[in-house]
Amino acid sequence: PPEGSFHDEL
Amino acid sequence: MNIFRLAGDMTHLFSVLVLLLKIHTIKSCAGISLKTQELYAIVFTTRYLDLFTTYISLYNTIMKLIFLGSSISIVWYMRHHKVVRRSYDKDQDTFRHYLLMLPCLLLALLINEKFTFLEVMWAFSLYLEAVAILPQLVLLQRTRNIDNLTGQYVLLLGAYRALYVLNWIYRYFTEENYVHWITWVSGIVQTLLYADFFYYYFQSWKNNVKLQLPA
Repeated sequence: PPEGSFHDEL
Repeated sequence: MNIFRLAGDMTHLFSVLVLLLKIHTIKSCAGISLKTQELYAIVFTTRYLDLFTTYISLYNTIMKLIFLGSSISIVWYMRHHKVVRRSYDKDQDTFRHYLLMLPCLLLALLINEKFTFLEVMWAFSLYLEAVAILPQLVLLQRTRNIDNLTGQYVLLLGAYRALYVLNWIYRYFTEENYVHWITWVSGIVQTLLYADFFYYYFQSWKNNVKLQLPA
């Protein structure tokens, strides 16, 4: 996934 | 998914369940700050905008929907339910929470991972979450005889924050390129707010006196 544009935490 | 992250999500989930239990079964929201609940509803709405753009996992999607739905329904119950709203400590819950939003928005415009709408909203939600508990802490300080459910709600929220910090430490050492300064700094600020509160909370509990926070 592209860095900084992907947040997998809630 | 590591054990700290899972335990953190579960304590967060339990905190919401405890609050919903109080509202649904006792039909009371005494001691709960509507200001904090409104901020949480805004936090989750602005953070989970990526629900429509990015698929991460079924777990992630379901948890996001639960936090969105529960935070919005808690606000609805406290404002509009004809029984629940009568137990709201309106005169004590005086924190001007909207004043917290502007600085958070400005900070998000200045400090973000990328200057796009979603990223600015994501940063805003993290800054706002860091301070969203403040109206609740002020209300707890003012309320005499904090009931068990309210105490457990705040305790579970504090545990969720502490476990997330452990999760970041674990991920930093086990994953390559796992660096999220915005999440870490705002998360640590938030955790310190809880730690400071719990220090006084346990002191007053130990000495069996009414909670009195320093001015």
